[in-house]
Amino acid sequence: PPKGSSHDEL
Amino acid sequence: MNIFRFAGDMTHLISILVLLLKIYATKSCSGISRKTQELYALVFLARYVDIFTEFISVYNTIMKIVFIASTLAIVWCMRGHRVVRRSYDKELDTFRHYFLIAASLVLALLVHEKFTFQEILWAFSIYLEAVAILPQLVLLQRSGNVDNLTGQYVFFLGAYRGLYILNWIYRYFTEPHFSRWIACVSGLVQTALYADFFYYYFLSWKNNAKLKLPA
Repeated sequence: PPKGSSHDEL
Repeated sequence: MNIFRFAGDMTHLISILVLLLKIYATKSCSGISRKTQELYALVFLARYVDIFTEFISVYNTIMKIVFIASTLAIVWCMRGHRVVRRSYDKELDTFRHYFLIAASLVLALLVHEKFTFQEILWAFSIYLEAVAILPQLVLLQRSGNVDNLTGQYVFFLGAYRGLYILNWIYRYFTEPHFSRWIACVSGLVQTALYADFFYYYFLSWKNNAKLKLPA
């Protein structure tokens, strides 16, 4: 996922 | 990772542990909506299809596995365990959850970040998570009485949503390109659904009384 994306959340 | 996000993940984890504890200790799932649990299982399976292709951190990967495994274990207990299954409030758990799945899928096809299989599944899981608690809240409302552990379960789930909102506010101010609209709007909707429950939870706590929801 791109930096600062909400996809890095669970 | 900021403190709000970590605290949110931990309350999410605690909520699932409380639910597992309730089922294990009392050998009963009364007051728990199987439909909500199945929706959560679907949410995690849809969102974490990237588990083997996208690596973010060891923490993320472990948490993903824990969420999928624990939710599937709960569903398995409610469906397959001979003793637990008998305590399921089937006649109270009548919310038409298929509508939630269909509506989330349609919305994901219309509103997503990219038109790819994974992105649409991701958006679908976000929308479905926002409304997945509804069968549970309806079941609690119908039965009126909320046992202690079930009340704690919903409380921790709601706390997780609240902490995630604080996390987004923090990220908005500290990260230059934090893209968030789908997750944040859905998250706000999801948290709002808990407002009523939290009101009565707070009242029962203040009056030191058993949690009861009005009919």
